[in-house]
Amino acid sequence: NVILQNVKKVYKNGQEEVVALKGISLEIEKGSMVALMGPSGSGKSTLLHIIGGVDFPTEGKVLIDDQEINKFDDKTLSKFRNHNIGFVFQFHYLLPEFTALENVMLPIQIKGEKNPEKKAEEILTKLNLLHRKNHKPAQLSGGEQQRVAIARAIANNPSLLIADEPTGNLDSQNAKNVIILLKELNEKNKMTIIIATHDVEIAKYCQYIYFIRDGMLVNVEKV
Amino acid sequence: NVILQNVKKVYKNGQEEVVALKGISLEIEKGSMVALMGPSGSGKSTLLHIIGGVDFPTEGKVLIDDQEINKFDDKTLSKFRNHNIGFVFQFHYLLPEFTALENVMLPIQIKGEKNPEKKAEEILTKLNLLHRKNHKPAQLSGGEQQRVAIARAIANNPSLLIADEPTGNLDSQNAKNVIILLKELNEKNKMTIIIATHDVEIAKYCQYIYFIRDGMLVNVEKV
Ligand SMILES: Nc1ncnc2c1ncn2[C@@H]1O[C@H](COP(=O)(O)OP(=O)(O)OP(=O)(O)O)[C@@H](O)[C@H]1O
Ligand SMILES: Nc1ncnc2c1ncn2[C@@H]1O[C@H](COP(=O)(O)OP(=O)(O)OP(=O)(O)O)[C@@H](O)[C@H]1O
Ligand SMILES: [Mg+2]
Ligand SMILES: [Mg+2]
Repeated sequence: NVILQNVKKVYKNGQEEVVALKGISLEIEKGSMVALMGPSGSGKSTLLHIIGGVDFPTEGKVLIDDQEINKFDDKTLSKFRNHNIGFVFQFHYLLPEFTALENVMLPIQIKGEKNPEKKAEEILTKLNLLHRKNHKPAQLSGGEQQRVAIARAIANNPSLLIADEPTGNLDSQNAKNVIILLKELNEKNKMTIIIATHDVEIAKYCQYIYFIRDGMLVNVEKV
Repeated sequence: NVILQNVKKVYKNGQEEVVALKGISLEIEKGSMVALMGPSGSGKSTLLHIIGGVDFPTEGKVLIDDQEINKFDDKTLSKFRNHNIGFVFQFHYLLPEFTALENVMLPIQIKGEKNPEKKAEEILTKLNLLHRKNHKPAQLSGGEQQRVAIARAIANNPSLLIADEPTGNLDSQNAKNVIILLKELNEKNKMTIIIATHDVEIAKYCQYIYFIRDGMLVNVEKV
């Protein structure tokens, strides 16, 4: 499960201070699938980065399966993330010098699993991308890059998947394929899934929607 | 106006050949506002890059106001684009070392117009971003970066604006603000506007929707 206790995030640029998160507390049950919605600039990416251990809170605690991950050292956090967390970034951050297939294989190889190539091909197939496996990111469309990022994030069958606006660059058919695949992973593999999205049609596939505005949780709705 | 005559685009990677555009012909009247829709990977970005002189066709002609831009030399094309074309890229490509304000001022300064700072601030205000003008791209949310890219593209009041999925990272309110602003520019300044989008709600603000699939124009609908 994911527990946040009074998480604050303040960005300091010289004199200016931006309070991106103003004290967020929440608990997401293990195996649930939730959406995070809110205006542009409201704090979604900041919140997801802190949950996923990609960034640290200025104040407050982040507990994943009762472990306070914001206290881990680099090495422990890195291993924890590789084994337990899959992250789809808002601007995907694929490695530009590697092909789609290699990008998806990388986390599998880091974990030390066998048959990384076969596993990576299976996931790319589920995202309708096998025909592009040998393309580098610059040779892929925007939506194809986004789908490779999704494939990479689920490659290790993480217990927690964090997806930051994973369908913004996809047409409705591809977007639907993605959310149906995620729902399947949630139901079959009990993967906890947190999705930031601007698309209420995507949010409807989740069990709860968390609404954020100006760095504060303003509402939680059961779908 | 924009005229394409049998435009083809083939990407060669060693042995592999990808035919991204299979012979596209179209004519977009000066001062019209059109949408381009189609599945992920269907060729929208490729088509927009060729129209905007960011890329070149393998075969065929691109005429903007009766000038064959795919024949221009670098210097002429660069000047033509700075004076006449605004481009919002799918992954914005803001200059990371400059602030939002500086990124928007740059095309105005290149053109040699006076009061670049004042003009840039006016446009940022229209996109609800004045409070972020001194932030560099890494200090902006995904949707804020997208809006800075839009501001930069319209800074020189181009006669042709090309926007590649400009609202994918925006909540519905911000997306609406953007499309309403573009419609205003189209009606008041007679700006020709071509928008690739996956969102039919955005496409409805245009006069025509061009549908592309597998690199071919399959339909044009009047809205
Ligand atoms: N440099 C390249 N080499 C090989 N294939 C390429 C290259 N660039 C793009 N492609 C392929 O060309 C096709 C069209 O790409 P394009 O970026 O135009 O699609 P798109 O319609 O913009 O998609 P999206 O909605 O995902 O942004 C894609 O299938 C892509 O894989
Ligand atoms: N490094 C930084 N320094 C200062 N302010 C920052 C920094 N990073 C983000 N911000 C600000 O924090 C706020 C929250 O950003 P965040 O990326 O979490 O928003 P978001 O909800 O993901 O928005 P979007 O829907 O546009 O992606 C934004 O207003 C942004 O300008
Ligand atoms: Mg974001
Ligand atoms: Mg594209």
